[in-house]
Amino acid sequence: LPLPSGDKDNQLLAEKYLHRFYGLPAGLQGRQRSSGAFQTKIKEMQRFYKLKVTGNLDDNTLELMKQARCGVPDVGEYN
Amino acid sequence: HFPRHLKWQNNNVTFRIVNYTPDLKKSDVDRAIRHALNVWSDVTPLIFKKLYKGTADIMISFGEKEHGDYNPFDGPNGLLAHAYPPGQGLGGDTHFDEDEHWTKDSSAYNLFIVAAHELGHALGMSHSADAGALMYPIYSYTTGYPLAEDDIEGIQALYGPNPNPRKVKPKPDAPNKCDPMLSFDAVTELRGETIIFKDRFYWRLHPQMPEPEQTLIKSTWPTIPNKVDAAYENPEKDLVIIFSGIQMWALNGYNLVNGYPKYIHKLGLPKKIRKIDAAVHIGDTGKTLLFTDEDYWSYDEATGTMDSGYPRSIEEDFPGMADEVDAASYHHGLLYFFHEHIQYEYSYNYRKVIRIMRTNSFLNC
Repeated sequence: LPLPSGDKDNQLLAEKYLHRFYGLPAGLQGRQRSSGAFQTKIKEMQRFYKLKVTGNLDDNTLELMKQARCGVPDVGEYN
Repeated sequence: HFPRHLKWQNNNVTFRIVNYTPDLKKSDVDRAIRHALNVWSDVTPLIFKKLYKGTADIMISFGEKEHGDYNPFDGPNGLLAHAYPPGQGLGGDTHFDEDEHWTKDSSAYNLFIVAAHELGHALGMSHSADAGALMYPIYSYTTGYPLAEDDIEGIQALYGPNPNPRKVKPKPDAPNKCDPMLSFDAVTELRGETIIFKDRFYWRLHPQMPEPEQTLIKSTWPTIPNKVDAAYENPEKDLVIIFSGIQMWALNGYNLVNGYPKYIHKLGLPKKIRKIDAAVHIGDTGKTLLFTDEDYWSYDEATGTMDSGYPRSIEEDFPGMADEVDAASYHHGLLYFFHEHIQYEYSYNYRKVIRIMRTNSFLNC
């Protein structure tokens, strides 16, 4: 398969991060997938970390997602 | 807290260290875990008892990747550890990623700091959005007492205070940029951005981004102190000089310059000066102004000497200004003096204060 572009890697990283820590529903990738849910969760994450709330995967948000951290979700129950 | 405010119903909580990381001596792991538990027992009625076999409330173990709970780790970095809220079975259990390198210092991931955080979860604490709190999700190495007021309020809301409290000095919560009484410790430029120091934190302001970013000082510059008195940038040398007490540090971007810290008296200040309140570099003249109490000094960057005729009075030379300065900044012919919660915009050319604002308006608040 062709190697994924950097943007696609970042998108995957962000989806995994939001799924794990912000309860973004897992599901099929692709355009049918609601980008609304993704944006909502990014905003939730940006609000939590006091970043500028854009709903976009900007550099500051991405940089934060790459930092070493605890595995417990930031929202909701952990069981 | 977690949903339903999960907590242990009994103040006597047992723990067991199931296995050990090879990164540290067994005694170091025991010590780190015990100290981490003491952090929480010091401020609550909780008493922790160690078990050496069987099932304890909090089972502590090291494992990598998939380690039996369907919440796998991810290799080095990324996820460091996790813990489950109080409950039966897996509840309270605390797992550390063995793919990390665990240390008892700052050279890699400090086991005590991560353990104290995870054990907070094991007792019922969720994540804090305060960047200075122990329960903030992102790892940072800090020294001193680990709990912030936010952590203590959280755990005491679950269990109450310690009936025989040990005197503790919690870290204050992260400063709020929209606090109308906000004051600054120091302000400097850094390669086109403005850095504002307050307590253990700093804000980073980019001209094209209205929202400032708040970070722990130690997360970016582990070698400079938690409290900064003054700071300024010398753009010609691409250096930021940080002052704290009688010492100063030179930073080249995020790196400490060799040979620092040095004593501030190397600049030519008399030994009786024990602290610089504010510093600002005036690019047009090549001078750096250093403010101490009610006076200020002028340092010539080109010659590396203090100008003669100093110190001079702040009040006399900057009419309209308060007599002391907390922080100072210079932009396009205008000096910004910060004193408590007030900011003075001073025209260097016209030699007068032309505007007075709240300090926090500098943070677009």
